[in-house]
Amino acid sequence: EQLQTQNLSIPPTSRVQYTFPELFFYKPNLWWPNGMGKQSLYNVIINIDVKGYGESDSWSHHFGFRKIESNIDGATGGRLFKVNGEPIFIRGGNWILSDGLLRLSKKRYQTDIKFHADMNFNMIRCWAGGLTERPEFYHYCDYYGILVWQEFWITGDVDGRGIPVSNPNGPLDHDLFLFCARDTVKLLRNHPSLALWVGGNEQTPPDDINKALKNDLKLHPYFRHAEEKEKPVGGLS
Amino acid sequence: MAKITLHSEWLAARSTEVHFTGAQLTTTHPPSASTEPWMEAIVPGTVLATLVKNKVVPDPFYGLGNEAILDIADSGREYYTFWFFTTFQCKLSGNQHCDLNFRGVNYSADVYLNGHKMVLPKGMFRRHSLDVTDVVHSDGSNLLAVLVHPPDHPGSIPPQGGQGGDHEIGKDVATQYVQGWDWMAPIRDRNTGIWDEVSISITGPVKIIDPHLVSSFFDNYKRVYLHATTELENKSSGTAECSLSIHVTTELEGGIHSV
Repeated sequence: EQLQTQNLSIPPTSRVQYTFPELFFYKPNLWWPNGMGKQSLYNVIINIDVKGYGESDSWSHHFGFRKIESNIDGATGGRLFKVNGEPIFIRGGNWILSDGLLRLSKKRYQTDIKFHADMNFNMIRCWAGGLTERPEFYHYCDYYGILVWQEFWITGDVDGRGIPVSNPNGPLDHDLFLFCARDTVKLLRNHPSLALWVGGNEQTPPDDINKALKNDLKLHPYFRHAEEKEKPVGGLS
Repeated sequence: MAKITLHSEWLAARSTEVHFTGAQLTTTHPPSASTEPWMEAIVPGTVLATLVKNKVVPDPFYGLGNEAILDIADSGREYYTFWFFTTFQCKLSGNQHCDLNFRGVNYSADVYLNGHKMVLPKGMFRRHSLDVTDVVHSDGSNLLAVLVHPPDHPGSIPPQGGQGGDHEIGKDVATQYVQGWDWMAPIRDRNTGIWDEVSISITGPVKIIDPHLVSSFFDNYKRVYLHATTELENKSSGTAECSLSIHVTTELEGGIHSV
């Protein structure tokens, strides 16, 4: 479908951020949730060759072209989800984790998640008191079309409610919480099934954490701008 | 990049029963499954998963098995502070680099590789990547020992149970269900352990880190753009002249790929 190569120099013992010019696709196969269409997945491979050495590193990931939007619907007060512009009736299940001794395996994830798809579900909500789920969990959600509502590690009972009120200011180390959240987002953000990050369960995270999460997770200004700005239709019939 | 997951041939032992240091375990006194107190371990998994596998404790999910297992609140954190040990091969040539990666450790750990100590800081939901290029043996076995510490605040379980026990676990950045909930008995080791994938990755001088893929849509999803950005790290002491490429392929019916 697409192949692009760029040349660049990287200074010694340094780290750089590189952004490819965007790749254009005409009417690609879209990724749809279970029951709305096919879960079309593309394989994206990034590799880097170094002069005098050869291939230095390679990375690959299954990617689905899809647009997921959600906001609070004025009429119902509920959260309305749309996928590729189409509203979707959410049929979802609660999820804590696959095994209480964390004996997590691909086979177990595939069985658990296919079960949800066979029950005609199209969303799994990962409860904040459990785990931010693993790439294998998300891989099978990509494959079977199960959207994922993923909560961070704040629960009403343990963070600021209950009698007596517990941990009113959440975890002791907010920087550690945000470090873990950022690293987790980097681990999971390319999965098409990831539909929504949620600060916590029945509880808003402490203000500084909540503000930082909202800031880190908002759509990059480039995309907000690009969505509004009509691109020149370069010779496209 | 060659990634080799280390998910077999692990051993484990309670730290209070091991009388060697991490440096000794990974140089002069490597353990074996046949010597007490070492036992076969489940990695990825938790301390309790290993103890259940070796029938040292009953399975907590059958009958009243969980009641027969000492809770960390009563035993203290040392009781669930465990050594995990394994060996691996790693042949490096010329300008190659080797990373030792932990995708999830609960809650913190000290890593010893061939006698060298490295620390995995606190936090259950963070990855760790250690550059071990200068420490690995290219010829022969590499000895890896990991001393895993439980969460700092494991808390205790009030007689009436309740949602999240005494809520102490909330002081850490770790899973909270482990103190028990209305639908769940408490997990005695609070899920301490190397709970996610361990791997070694071998790359050349430049490494790809955490690419980010985003798509944008126009003309009613007819015109679509894929945006890709990535971090790149040049570990060598010279400027790296690189060519970076991105391929997107889709699988047509029956396993035929179009590029």
